[in-house]
Amino acid sequence: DPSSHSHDEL
Amino acid sequence: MNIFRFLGDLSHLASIFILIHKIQTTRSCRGISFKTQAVYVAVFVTRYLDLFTTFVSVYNTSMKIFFIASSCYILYLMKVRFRPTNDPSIDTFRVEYLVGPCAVLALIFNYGYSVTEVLWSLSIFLESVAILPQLFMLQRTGEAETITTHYLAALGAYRALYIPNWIYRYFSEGYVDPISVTAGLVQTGLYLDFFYVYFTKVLQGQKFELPA
Repeated sequence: DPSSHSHDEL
Repeated sequence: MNIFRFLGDLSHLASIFILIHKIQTTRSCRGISFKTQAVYVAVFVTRYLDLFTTFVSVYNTSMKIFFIASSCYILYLMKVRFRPTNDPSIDTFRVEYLVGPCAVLALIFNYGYSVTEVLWSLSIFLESVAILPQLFMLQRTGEAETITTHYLAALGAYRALYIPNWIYRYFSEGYVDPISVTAGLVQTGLYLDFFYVYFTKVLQGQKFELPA
């Protein structure tokens, strides 16, 4: 599920 | 966003400013591994491909642009501006030994088989080992300028601070990113020897010197 890994970190 | 991640990002920013300051004030990139810096450019470019497709926040976008731009600027300083002070003969770590295995890992472990997801994964794995050419160089020369050790300490602290951030996010949001966590633990682990010498010598006012 890509939404649980939104890559919101840097 | 939580305090650990924010402090981690600040530490990452600080490390870049310290490095640029070191190169500009000493007018030399002596002691800095070009290979490590080049890998960082690859890390930021492959990770932030989503810059034009995904908007998280102004903070997130600004930081991404800054990391790409500053890492390219450092390469420019090393290869053009202060080129004569860069000594490739002591920067001998074989980067292909890092890129190859990381590419294989990225193809196996990722969050989706798309170009952007595999490259994101590659950037995470590559970042975790990007410091190795630099640490290898340090090991070879056995010493480092104090300012260079501050750069490395700030850079190591950045990923170390992401660990409490991941713990915090697990409990507050149920968020887990196993790829980042695994690579982040490895990345932080690589700094342990360095941190030991940094805390026991440099912060006590002594020069960074490894035992012969």
